[in-house]
Amino acid sequence: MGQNSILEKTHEFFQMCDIENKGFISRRDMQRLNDGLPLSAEELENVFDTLDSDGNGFLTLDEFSSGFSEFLCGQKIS
Amino acid sequence: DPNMKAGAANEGVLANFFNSLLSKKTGAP
Repeated sequence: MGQNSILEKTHEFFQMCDIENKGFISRRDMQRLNDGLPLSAEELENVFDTLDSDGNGFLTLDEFSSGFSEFLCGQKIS
Repeated sequence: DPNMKAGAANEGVLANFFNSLLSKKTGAP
């Protein structure tokens, strides 16, 4: 995957979570994904806490994209 | 370091999350 497509995917995924286009993802936005994704509310809570590196309760695109990069790195190793 | 351990445990959840987003995007079941 090229750098541009990673950036594109990051934006796409961010927008899938930030459906109101606020520019950040709140804990409530994350819980809404419960309907569309095969993850439990607890798992989504866990994902949110993992991505929210500064712990302020909001996920910015920066935090989201570093989580996505970490995921991609893990994929490469395994 | 307890934070490192927690991070490792959460890696699987994170992978699960992004994989689900990928499947949702591509329309795979």
